[in-house]
Amino acid sequence: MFEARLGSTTLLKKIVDALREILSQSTLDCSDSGIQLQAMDNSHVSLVSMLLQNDCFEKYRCDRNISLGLDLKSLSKVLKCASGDDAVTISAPDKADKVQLSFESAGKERTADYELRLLNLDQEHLGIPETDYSCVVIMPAIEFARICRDMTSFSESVVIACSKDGIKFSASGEMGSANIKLSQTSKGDVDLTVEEPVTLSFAGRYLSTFTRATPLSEKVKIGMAADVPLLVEYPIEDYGYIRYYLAPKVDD
Amino acid sequence: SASQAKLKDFFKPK
Repeated sequence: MFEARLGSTTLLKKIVDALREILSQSTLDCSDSGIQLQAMDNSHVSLVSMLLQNDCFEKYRCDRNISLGLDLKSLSKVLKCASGDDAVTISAPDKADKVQLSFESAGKERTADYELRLLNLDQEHLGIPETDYSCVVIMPAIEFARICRDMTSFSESVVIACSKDGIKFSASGEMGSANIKLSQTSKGDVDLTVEEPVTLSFAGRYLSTFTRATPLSEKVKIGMAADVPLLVEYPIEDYGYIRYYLAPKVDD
Repeated sequence: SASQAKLKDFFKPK
């Protein structure tokens, strides 16, 4: 038996919104310690890794490991039927072919149950090595989203250059060019840890897709090192994270 | 010019 109750549906809605532009279907791997997800986009350029620890939930029970293959569009439709302040319980028996989502209104006067058919997804998992990123930048998530939006209107490629002086985003296209530089401030809203400067080029549309996770967190962490995928991490309160990895563009 | 790398160039299948 698997059963997980969240006090508010809003968190689940935000998580699904953060995933569904990059993934159409995905498997939730549920174990005693919590729920994990790892999946690549269709073109195998980016990867999403999510962790929700069991202490994220008001109630959590997972008698044996279970994989729940879900169509995220369908899950999103079900979540639209619920209010943000409803409590939600996700449950499935062992060897399930369906998952149940039960919503309970804040005053407990309304309950609604939905069943979703599970999918048998054959998802490939990649080993993500521990990486010492040469540059780690923590900045307001809203600022990162704004920069990605502004950059992608100039060019398909975004160059990110990070040094002790700051992090610089550049895009150059037919229309012209754009450069945005953020320096570390005494207010502490931009925090830079730089061992070595790094400059890498990335596809802007993926960066923009990652910013769908902005409502999850005030801060975003960006990790860069030469010739490794970019890390963009949004913490989920103190209970987990959504991490996106993006392969860089390489010179031919 | 630059081309897009794939994740499998960096991360190995488990």
